[in-house]
Amino acid sequence: MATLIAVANQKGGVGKTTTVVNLAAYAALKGASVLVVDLDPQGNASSVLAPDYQGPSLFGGAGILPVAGLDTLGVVPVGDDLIDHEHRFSDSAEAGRELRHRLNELCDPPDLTLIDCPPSLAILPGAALHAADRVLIPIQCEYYAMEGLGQILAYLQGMQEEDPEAAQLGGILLTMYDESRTLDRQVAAEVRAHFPKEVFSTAIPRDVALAAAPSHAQSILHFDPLTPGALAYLAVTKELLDGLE
Amino acid sequence: MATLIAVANQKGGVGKTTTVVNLAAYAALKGASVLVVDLDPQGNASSVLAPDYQGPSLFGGAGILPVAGLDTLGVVPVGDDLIDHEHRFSDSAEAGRELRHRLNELCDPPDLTLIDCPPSLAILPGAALHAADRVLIPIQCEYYAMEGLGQILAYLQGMQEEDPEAAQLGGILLTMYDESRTLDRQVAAEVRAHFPKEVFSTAIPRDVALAAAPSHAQSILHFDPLTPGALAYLAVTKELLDGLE
Ligand SMILES: Nc1ncnc2c1ncn2[C@@H]1O[C@H](COP(=O)(O)OP(=O)(O)OP(=O)(O)O)[C@@H](O)[C@H]1O
Ligand SMILES: Nc1ncnc2c1ncn2[C@@H]1O[C@H](COP(=O)(O)OP(=O)(O)OP(=O)(O)O)[C@@H](O)[C@H]1O
Ligand SMILES: [Mg+2]
Ligand SMILES: [Mg+2]
Repeated sequence: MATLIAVANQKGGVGKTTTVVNLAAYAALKGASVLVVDLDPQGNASSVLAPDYQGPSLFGGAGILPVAGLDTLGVVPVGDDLIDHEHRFSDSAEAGRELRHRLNELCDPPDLTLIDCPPSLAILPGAALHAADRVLIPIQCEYYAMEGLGQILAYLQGMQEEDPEAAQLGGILLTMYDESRTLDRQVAAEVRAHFPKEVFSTAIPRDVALAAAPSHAQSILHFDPLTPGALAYLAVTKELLDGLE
Repeated sequence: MATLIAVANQKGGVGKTTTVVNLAAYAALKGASVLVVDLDPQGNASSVLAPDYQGPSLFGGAGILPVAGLDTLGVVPVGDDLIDHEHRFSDSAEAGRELRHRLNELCDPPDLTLIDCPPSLAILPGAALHAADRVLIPIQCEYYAMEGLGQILAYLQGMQEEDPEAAQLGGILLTMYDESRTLDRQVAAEVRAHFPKEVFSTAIPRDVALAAAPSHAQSILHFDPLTPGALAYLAVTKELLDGLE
């Protein structure tokens, strides 16, 4: 297996971090060895998976920290130095090579590595897209997010033309889906029509438990595994793992 | 009056663009001369206020476009060249000086200039924070957004120590507030307790009309002015304009 997935979308607030944290938890629950790499200077994934961490980021020599409650899950947290390292690279491809190199030095490749990206198409997310095998794009069912989908797909295509090793599209995940809103139904239908093979059949519903779990530094698995949001992330994890074999 | 306000928050999806577009519309409705500057390469504000624009960004020589339906509102849209210009500057202060300079060349200062920032603390939002008189920080009532508030306030403080001309905190706006959720009430209470003077008394409720209006390239004023979201932006605009006199 040993798949490296970048979870990316330059549109902000679409559920990138929520997807990384919860996919990682359910994949580890199923027995896969999982590594989360936090490449977002905001450090939201780190605040859940390694809340007391003080230290460098991956580029500064960070190691893998265990995550309480899940034996096969580890995290490389963000450090205050991440932004400084971003300035060191002349482009994303160079940063991507170093990212891959550092990950290979850290450990034998786990079954699944998930990289949480910041909301941009700058050097850090670019590095993740160069280093990754696949990219998973969370998108909320709203107009601005749909507009942004074209941008990241065009960016991805441009990258693949220059660097055949760059990530392939690994899936589009509909998030914060509210069945009762016409807007959400329309956007979801439009995205499924344009990308029939790429969109996960499970959509993540809007569920306040998903927004509350981080304030307890927990994934939804440990916070409240029976909520609609939890069951949806369990189903998406199964879809993802089935697709990787 | 002639106030330049940067609407910024490195946390993604908190309502920066929605706030810029709708504050601008209601301020223009009240007769103020208003300019919106889109500094986000995503171009979400431009897709509502100048949907058919093809051309350079402010740094590439863009002019002011009128906005249909509001005589005293103009917009400087985003162009494909924006990301290239970002690489030209060695730091935010230099970019901020050029931003101020270009705006001064474009026109006599309008009563109100609103800059829509991308979700980061990189050069472009940094330029806006250096050029602006005040910064308005939208924040959704959720955990990650609250965590991020400390980061942007620390960034702002660091800037003010180096550059006394840099923006002062002009207000914190609670967005997507859902009265029925405990999480929202807790976060709102915590933010109001920490920043009693800075938080606008009006909170913007979660209202699907605000998410639907952009797909019609309209502000909420023209899309559906009687919805809770519209009435809240009207009230916030009044609070903002009263505070500027
Ligand atoms: N399905 C959901 N239902 C309800 N709330 C959600 C859901 N998914 C995410 N959230 C909440 O919405 C907000 C945005 O999600 P999140 O921070 O994961 O997005 P992001 O894309 O990582 O944001 P950024 O662009 O800032 O990195 C967070 O407060 C999160 O807790
Ligand atoms: N009060 C609200 N009620 C319901 N939906 C809202 C509200 N405010 C904003 N939205 C929707 O939430 C999403 C995020 O808002 P918006 O794009 O304005 O945030 P942003 O901070 O500008 O995002 P980015 O960080 O990507 O620039 C958009 O789809 C928008 O239409
Ligand atoms: Mg995130
Ligand atoms: Mg925006």
